[in-house]
Amino acid sequence: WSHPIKSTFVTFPGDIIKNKTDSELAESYLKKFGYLNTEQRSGFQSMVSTGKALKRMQRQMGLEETGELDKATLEAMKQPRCGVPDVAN
Amino acid sequence: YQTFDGDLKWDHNDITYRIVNYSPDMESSLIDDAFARAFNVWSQVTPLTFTRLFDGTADIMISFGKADHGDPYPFDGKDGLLAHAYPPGEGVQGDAHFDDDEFWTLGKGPVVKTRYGNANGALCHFPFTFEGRSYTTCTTEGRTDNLPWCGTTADYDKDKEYGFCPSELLYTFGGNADGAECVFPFTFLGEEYDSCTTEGRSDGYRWCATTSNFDKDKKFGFCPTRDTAVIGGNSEGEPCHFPFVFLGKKYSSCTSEGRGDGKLWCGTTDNYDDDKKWGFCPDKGYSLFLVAAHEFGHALGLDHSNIRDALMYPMYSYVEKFPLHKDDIEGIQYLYGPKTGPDPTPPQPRTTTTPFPDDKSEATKPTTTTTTSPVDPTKDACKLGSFDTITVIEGELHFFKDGHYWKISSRNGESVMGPFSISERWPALPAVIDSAFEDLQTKKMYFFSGARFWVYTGKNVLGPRSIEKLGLPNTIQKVEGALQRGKGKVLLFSGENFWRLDVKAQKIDAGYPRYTDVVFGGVPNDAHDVFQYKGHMYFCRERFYWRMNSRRQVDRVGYVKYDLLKC
Repeated sequence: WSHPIKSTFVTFPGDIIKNKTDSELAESYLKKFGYLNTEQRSGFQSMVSTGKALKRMQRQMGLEETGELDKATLEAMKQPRCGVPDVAN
Repeated sequence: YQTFDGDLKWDHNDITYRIVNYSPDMESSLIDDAFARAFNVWSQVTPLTFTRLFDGTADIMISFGKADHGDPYPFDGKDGLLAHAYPPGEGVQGDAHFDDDEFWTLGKGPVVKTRYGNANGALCHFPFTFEGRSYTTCTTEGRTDNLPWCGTTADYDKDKEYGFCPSELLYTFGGNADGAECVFPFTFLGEEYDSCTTEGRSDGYRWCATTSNFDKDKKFGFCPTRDTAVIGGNSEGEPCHFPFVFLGKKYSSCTSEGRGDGKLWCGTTDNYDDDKKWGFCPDKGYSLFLVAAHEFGHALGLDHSNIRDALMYPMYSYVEKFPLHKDDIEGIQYLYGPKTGPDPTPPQPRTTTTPFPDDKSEATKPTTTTTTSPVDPTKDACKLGSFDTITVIEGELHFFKDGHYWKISSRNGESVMGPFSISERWPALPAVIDSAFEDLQTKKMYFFSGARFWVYTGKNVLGPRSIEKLGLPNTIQKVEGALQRGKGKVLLFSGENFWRLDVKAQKIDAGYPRYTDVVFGGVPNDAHDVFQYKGHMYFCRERFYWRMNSRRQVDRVGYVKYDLLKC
């Protein structure tokens, strides 16, 4: 009776929220809120690294600055929030 | 705290806002109130004032929308992004948008304001007991007309207090049908509809026709969300259907099965596998007040804070206490400075020799009672922020305030005359007059103050009498405005309601009270002066007026001081 339940995920019609992997979620979060962006300065484009972006996000959220996509960071990314980017672009 | 690059801020302190549309989740008056309280959070600690406009462009335009809602930042369905706002400036700058795929509440579950019934529009009390059974949602039990209702106290069986819950069978909002209820079935593009639909719209809002044929009559309104309805999915507005079958298994309550995000959902037909109809189950929802207070922070120039307890922290969390943190206060005061000057205080009652009203003393008598303050000629009507009442007497606009009155006469080039002493002209009256009107047929003057009224015929006075004698309920604390409606009929306003007085019979007509916002859409619900002047109806709130034409369209919003007093 203690067999683990094997969940089947389905795609719900009309659902805007798509099932994403953790790294997909993190990447879209970091981009959406301005942590991971392409900065344009004097014609030079540089991509901020994901680790640096994660650290910046962790600092903003008052989390431990590990630069890793740890459980606490992932949980924070799933919380309901304001849509205004944390880092201005 | 953070401000936006360049410390973007408003270059004026009298900020205007406009609520462009409403969410179906809460009654419009609750939404109005949540936004007003959210602005108040900021006006309490800065010199900023916030005035609501009902048309035109305001500094802060507030709207609800779903997914792609007309700007480059689409919302994302239920949860996730709740709202966003733009920093101060022209155009979309300063505007605040709220995701209507969220369930908007006051943070602690459905807030259901009732209509009709006998509870004066009170909120539902959940749970409530009816015939020994406990109800946590509105119910149609005990009725044959399918209208959902609820108890407004814990025990309907004992208190018998109830009201009707939001339902498309009772009313609609927005649209062009003045809040009329849906008519089912109705025809739209040749098809017949038995329930509210999102067909024909790209914004996902549910609507219905308010006549049997939309194609012919073009009358419609949006459907309010029932408290039992699912949120989002593809069946918004429908209740859960229990039990329902999902992947061959029967469910008798909401489940998170099938989802990776743990959200509770239900089928809205008996078999999800066949019908694929579903929605999220109602939960505590998000506090519109808290989210709005945060968004208005952006609209005033604050960016996100990294202090977890600050209102401007980007994540939502529910708090019951005053939401501003020291960090928020420092941030907003960095932009606009601290609040200056004392809080406004209500006028103190003046000494009067008028005895407390006694209905037994109703008789026409010359009066000897007076207010005793002398007229101060330096009192300038143009320096007053608002008036106790404004009314037309003998064709001249009169402004009453705290024992004095001023008048504007077209015979006098529309300049202000006064101050005059109320006690000299109408000796029986108290200093503060809440409302007044002149009966056009008899030329009698009616004055209201608190729960009392007086009738002047020339120099003779009748009263004070209790307003209950007119048939007004004893719960009314004051009559705030009066509008002449045809011969011998006057509308009396108080709170969110109005009543029609038959002046000759001295009785309120049957069928009243009615909701002010249902009949007079677009004017403030909390107007403190309502009067008729030169064919227009005026609703005043603080120093502003909303002018409504005979077709009940607000055709002007302006300043009492500049437009009426000609200061």
